[in-house]
Amino acid sequence: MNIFRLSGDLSHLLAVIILVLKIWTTRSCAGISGKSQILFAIVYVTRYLDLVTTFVSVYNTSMKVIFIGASFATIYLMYSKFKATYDHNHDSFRIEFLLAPTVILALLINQKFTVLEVLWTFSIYLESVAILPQLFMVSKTGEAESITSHYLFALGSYRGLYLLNWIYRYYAEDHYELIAIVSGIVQTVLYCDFFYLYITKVLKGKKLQLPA
Amino acid sequence: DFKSSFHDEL
Repeated sequence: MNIFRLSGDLSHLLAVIILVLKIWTTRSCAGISGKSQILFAIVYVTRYLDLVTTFVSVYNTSMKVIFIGASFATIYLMYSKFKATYDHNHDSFRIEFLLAPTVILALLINQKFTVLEVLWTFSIYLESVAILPQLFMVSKTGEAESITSHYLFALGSYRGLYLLNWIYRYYAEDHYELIAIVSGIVQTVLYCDFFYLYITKVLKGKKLQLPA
Repeated sequence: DFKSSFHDEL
């Protein structure tokens, strides 16, 4: 464990907590993409299957349980409790176009052709594009509530911090996983446009407005 | 070969 990975995990934890709190306290999931949340639930379930096979540490296990729990809680809030506030019209990204290629890619490019490893690889590929429906929705609505932009900033930062963690681990532990690194770069690059808007607008107290 | 498939990160 290193400071980059720890702050990345905490940023990720912050993001999922902000999201659940935002929906719970405002009793509304306006502006949130349910499709991205479904993709994240798939990411966590397929990646954390090793919860039942390998015990790494209390920290590792508890974080995995929290991420799976928070993502299912969010889906429950969005598609059941507050489904009246779910914005179907703007959440129209076709997630089949993300699922099919990532499944195929995971079958073709992986470290070991075993069930757990292919599912882990699929989860890594899917996570790199899972935010697209959310970013697509923000671009369609042309704006995002500030709490939603804080959620996106924390979520985007987590994988950016993981990039630093991988650089550190390459030099300090001579350890690297190319699949995770390449996907992590793609994932972080997808947020660049949003990061720019967040830093130039939201941090100055303005609302996140995309140029129409 | 367990090492390569062992992912200790979240």
